[in-house]
Amino acid sequence: LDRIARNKRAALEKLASAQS
Amino acid sequence: SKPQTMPGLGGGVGANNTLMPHQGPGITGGSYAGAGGNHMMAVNGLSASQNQVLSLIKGCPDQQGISLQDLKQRLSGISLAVIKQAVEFLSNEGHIFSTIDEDHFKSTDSE
Repeated sequence: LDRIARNKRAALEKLASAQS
Repeated sequence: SKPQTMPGLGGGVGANNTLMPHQGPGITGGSYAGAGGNHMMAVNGLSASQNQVLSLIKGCPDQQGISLQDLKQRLSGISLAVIKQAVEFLSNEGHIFSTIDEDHFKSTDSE
């Protein structure tokens, strides 16, 4: 479950940078 | 040739930002409706198969996400290779992320 949270955080950062 | 997503102003990732190709009326009606399956039809920067994969992942309520096998079963018209490509693209873009292992995925924008 720790892995899920970590991957999600990384994905959200990718998404944010892809949109800026 | 890497497909680029259009950065939507306002930050929302939703489906309300769809770009539909408007063809003028009068030229053989419904000409692009049945093209299916290839990478040509871009909707908000994603191909048709990528959109299907994304919406399935979004629709999965499980905390561990949806597995590649489930995706393949539900998208019987799309080959596993194409699904994997879509998953990889969506993952690179940050739309989805892998959960318990590399074969389970969940959407970032499904909260």
